[in-house]
Amino acid sequence: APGRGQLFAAVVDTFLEKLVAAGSYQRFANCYRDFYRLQPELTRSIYDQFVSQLQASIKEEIQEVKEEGNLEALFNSLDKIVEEAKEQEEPAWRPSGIPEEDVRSAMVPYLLKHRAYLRKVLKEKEEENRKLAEAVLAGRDRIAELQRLIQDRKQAWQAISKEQRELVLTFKE
Amino acid sequence: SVNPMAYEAQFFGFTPQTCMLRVYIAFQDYLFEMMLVVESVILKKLDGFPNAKISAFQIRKSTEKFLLFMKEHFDKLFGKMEEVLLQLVLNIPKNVLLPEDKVHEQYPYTKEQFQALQDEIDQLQQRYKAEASAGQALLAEIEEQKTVQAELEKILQWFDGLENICRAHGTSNFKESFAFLTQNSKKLQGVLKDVEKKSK
Amino acid sequence: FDELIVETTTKRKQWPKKILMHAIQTMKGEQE
Repeated sequence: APGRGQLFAAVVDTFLEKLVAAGSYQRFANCYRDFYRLQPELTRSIYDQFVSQLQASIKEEIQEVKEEGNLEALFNSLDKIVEEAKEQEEPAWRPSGIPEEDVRSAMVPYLLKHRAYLRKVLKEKEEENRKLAEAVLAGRDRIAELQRLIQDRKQAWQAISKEQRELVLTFKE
Repeated sequence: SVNPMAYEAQFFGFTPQTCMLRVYIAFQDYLFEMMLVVESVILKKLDGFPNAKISAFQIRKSTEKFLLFMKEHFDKLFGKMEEVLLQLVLNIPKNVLLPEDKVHEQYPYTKEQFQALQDEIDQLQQRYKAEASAGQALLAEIEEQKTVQAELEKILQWFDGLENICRAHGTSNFKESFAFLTQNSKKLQGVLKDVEKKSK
Repeated sequence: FDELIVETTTKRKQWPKKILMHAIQTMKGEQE
């Protein structure tokens, strides 16, 4: 199928052709009948100039509109977009008119990324904390062990104090 | 009801109708201008034919007649052109989504789904903060444990040091040596008593 | 009316990106 750019040019050309065909020389001469009788050649050349000038102006205007609106590039890019969507049967999404709603979907991919990031760092943190917790528990056991060892040693020394007292007693005696 | 062709305006940056209006007005201006030029050229040429008995009024009548005819056809033709251009060129088919809106095709989230996603993110953030402070607390306890362990190990070393001194002086087991000493001192006391008794 | 359409649709085209930029900055800030 012809691209939008070609279609646009073809439609404008057709418009011009038909407009000129409608405003034919016969019609023109008929309207300016008296002058035509007086100067037929002149009438013809004035008509020809009128037509070519009108066509030139209209073509120039179209060119200007195309440049101003960057239409050529927009038509090509729209052709591509339409081509890509040709498999799409369903009517596509359109702005709902409620900006908050429409901007929501634009946020989703980034929120999903953010969620994935948070899940990842949470998992890492939980794993890290699990290891720390193990270390803390091990440390607590170690401290309990040390306290028990100290307790044993203390009791062992305290156990000596009975003999020590007896000894002191004998010395006193 | 006017179809604002908003989606087209989003793509083109102008509304197609405005574009067509702009073209229509320009074309129409040219047509009028050209007619005025034609008329002024003819009037100027007529200056060269004073006997022609063609008045400016007549020429104006002719101009209006031709222009009226052209204008009618112009409007009809322009209407057709506008219809074709608005339908086939300056329009975005219903099934087409513009690139900047692709996200709506990939993530058609409802309000509820979006809210659920945000809630989940908030919850993850809370949990992460909790884990982070838990981690701080664990690290703090580990630091504290290091100090405590060092203290306790120092005490154990102190006991070791004590026992090493004892060992160094031949008493590896105090309990026994006290008992042995007690025994000996009792014996000595016994002997002392004997001696005292005998000496009396 | 025409200007309103063009202004509104220009926002529809451009503002999600702008909003996203800020949202992404916020998320990155939170992540940091």
